[in-house]
Amino acid sequence: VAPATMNAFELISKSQGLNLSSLFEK
Amino acid sequence: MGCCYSTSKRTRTPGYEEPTVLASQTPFTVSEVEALHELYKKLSNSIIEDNLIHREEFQLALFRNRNKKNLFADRIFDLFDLKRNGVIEFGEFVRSLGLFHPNAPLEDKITFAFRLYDLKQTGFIERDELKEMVLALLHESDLELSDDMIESIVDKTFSDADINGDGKIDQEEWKAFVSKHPSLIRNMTLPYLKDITLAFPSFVVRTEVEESD
Repeated sequence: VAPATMNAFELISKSQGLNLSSLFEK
Repeated sequence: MGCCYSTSKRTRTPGYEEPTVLASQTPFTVSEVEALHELYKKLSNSIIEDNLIHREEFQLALFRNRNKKNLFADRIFDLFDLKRNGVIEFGEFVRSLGLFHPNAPLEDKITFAFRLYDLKQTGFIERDELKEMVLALLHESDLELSDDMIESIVDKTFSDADINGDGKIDQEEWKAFVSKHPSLIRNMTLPYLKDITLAFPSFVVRTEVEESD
């Protein structure tokens, strides 16, 4: 994705810290 | 005496709330709340055995590393910690996870994401907060961008979202922005929560045994 077209919030939403599915991994 | 202790053991856990009450206030069924209690017990005793989720236990569950610092995980922890006493109690855990349920109202998910990104809790997402979050994301990923590129991404996003041009994104502007970019709150829904009783069936099985007794 070209940087100029990146959405900053889209980038942020990919943080591992926001991926709560890890809580359910055994 | 013995009979009462055996059945009330869980109720003496600090922060424990009755599944029927929690189910009535969240998208979860009673069985799902019971299954979440199984998960909660595991998470809340992973480092300190006190049935409370401490920040390090939350980090350990998310990253397999108790010392990994992450701005976003910290924000999630702080928002889950409704009483702001430094730990996530069972009721707080269930109520907060309820927002991530596929059946939770979209409006609630949008509001939670707004609060998450409003780092200074001013009621607005400001440009310096957005840049701080982009920098934090880049720090944790392999993506490398020049400062000029970062500035341009932040500028572009901010001008798209800040409709009235007052230099900050308010809740209404955030709502409008999310409706144009629904993928922004994709991580606010955990499909897994619909199958939680399958993942943690032990209590459900035990309940059925107790009930048949």
